[in-house]
Amino acid sequence: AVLPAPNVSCKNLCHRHQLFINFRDLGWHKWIIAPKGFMANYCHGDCPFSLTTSLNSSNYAFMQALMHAVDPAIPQAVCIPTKLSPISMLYQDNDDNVILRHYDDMVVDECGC
Amino acid sequence: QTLQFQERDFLQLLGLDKVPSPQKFQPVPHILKKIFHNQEAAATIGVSQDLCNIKELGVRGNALRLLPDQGFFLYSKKIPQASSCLQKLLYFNLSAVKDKEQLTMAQLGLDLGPNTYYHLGPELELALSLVQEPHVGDQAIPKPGKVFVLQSVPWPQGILHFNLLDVAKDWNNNLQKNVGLFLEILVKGHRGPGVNYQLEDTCARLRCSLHASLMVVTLDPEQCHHSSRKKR
Repeated sequence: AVLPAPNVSCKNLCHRHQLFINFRDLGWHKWIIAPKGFMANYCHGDCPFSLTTSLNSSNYAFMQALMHAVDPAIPQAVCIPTKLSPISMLYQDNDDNVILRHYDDMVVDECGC
Repeated sequence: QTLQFQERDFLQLLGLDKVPSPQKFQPVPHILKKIFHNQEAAATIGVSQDLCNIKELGVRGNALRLLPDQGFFLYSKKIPQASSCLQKLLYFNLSAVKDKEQLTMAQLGLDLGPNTYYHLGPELELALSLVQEPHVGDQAIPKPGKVFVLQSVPWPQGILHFNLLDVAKDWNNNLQKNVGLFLEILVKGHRGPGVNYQLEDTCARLRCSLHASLMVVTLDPEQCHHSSRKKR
């Protein structure tokens, strides 16, 4: 039987929310040479059954959404990062060393259920 | 309060124990800017990359540090050797390198400054040696040990680079051994006693413009698994 698709408005659905943190707002521009800020994107939103059949969701999310539709005591699938990218930081420490480091999986590019 | 906690956690992620408060920004060498921009460009277009490989330098590593020289010029109380143009103790503080990190590159950069001396002037020779003893008796003059670099100073010289990986590994394994390097710039084929004013002028300019730094690349084994191990 086709499950009733809940009338969830798009903006509540699981998606990437962009958030840029300017290091100047934290006073960190005094020691971070580059970049000027950090993309602190995050994932948030509902994962109703209808979404799991379209968005880049895992099969597990499909099954959990099905179970949630049958028994609401089972939580919905969760909205998590599905694609991340690294960042590099060029900064100076207290010994006047100039340091360049790479950090993996720091910026959320895509989200999914 | 919460922000302070979060700030401390973020600093730990960067490998720092407190917010740095540098007095002045050190000059950032072109190669660091180039590596940074290449990395940013690749991340922006979503190209996956090996963060533990510094392809611009051809070494493995995920952290580059440019350590400024914290040494000092040496003025021997004895009448300086006629052929000696300048003597300097070079010292680099390696304590920023964590124990778990492996050194994969240590490159000494000696910038003798632009137009440091007239190319018509005397030919100079550069000697680098390990410091055998940090100081001799009450003299603060370190005793130079084995000379491991001896080369004439080419013209125009730009920045001279020397591979110090073995020396830096030795220092990093035993910080007590890190008593610095002895740099001496000599005049080749010096013609006897008597002050050569052009030479004195050249040496004075060298002392003003000499800038030394040590670029070290390290690999954090927790973040970088050995490249040869194939994924099962």
